[in-house]
Amino acid sequence: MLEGKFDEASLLKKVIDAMKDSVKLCNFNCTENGISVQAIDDSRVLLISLLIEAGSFEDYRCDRNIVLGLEMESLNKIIKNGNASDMLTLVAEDSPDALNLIFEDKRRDRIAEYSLKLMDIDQDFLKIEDMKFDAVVNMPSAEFAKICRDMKTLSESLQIIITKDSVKFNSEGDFGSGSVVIKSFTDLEKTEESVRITLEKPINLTFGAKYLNDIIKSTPLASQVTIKLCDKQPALFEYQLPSGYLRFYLAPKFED
Amino acid sequence: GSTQGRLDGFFSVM
Repeated sequence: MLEGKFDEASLLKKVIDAMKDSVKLCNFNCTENGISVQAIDDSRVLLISLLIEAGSFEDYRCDRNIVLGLEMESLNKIIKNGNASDMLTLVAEDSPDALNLIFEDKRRDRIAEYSLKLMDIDQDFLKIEDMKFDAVVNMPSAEFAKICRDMKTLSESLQIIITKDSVKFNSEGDFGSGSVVIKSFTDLEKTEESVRITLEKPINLTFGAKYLNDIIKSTPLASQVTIKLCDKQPALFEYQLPSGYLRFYLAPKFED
Repeated sequence: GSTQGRLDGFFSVM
């Protein structure tokens, strides 16, 4: 049996909101360590890897491994019915045909209970090897989101160029071009505002702006985003959860 | 022009 209680529904609300536009059907794998999801978008360009460790829950138990096949849009409809500050408990039997979601407000005078039908989802499980990256950028997630949004107004592609201590986001469009350069920066009082660049080799990669604008839907989850890049290899965008992560692997574009 | 790459070449199916 699975029983996982979040102190606040807001965490799962944000996670589902970040994923629902990229992937439609997901298997949620529940084990004693927590809940993990791996899902790839229909175009096979973006891979989502989610880990909500048991530590992200106030109470968590899962006696046997359970797979919950969930339709993200349906899950999102139910999740939106709960208040962000409600406690949220996920309950499923050992061989479940439904996932129960129970929202309780903190004063305990209102309990809302929903049942979501499960689906049998036949999905490839991809092996994600430990990848080597030539550049790692840690930066404020809100700043990264603004850059992705701004650059998308110009072009469907966003070029990321990293040299020494700066990252250049470059967009070349039909009616004009634009770029934003950010440099390493340490804010001792507000560490979440800092930019850290670790570089082994210079980077020049181009990504689809559409996918980046899906990834930045994770911005409410974490104040910082970590971007890991290597030439001719999928990039990794990571948002840390209180205990766990939401990761996106994005295949780059290449010149014909 | 540029072409969107796919992930299939990078990750193997388990």
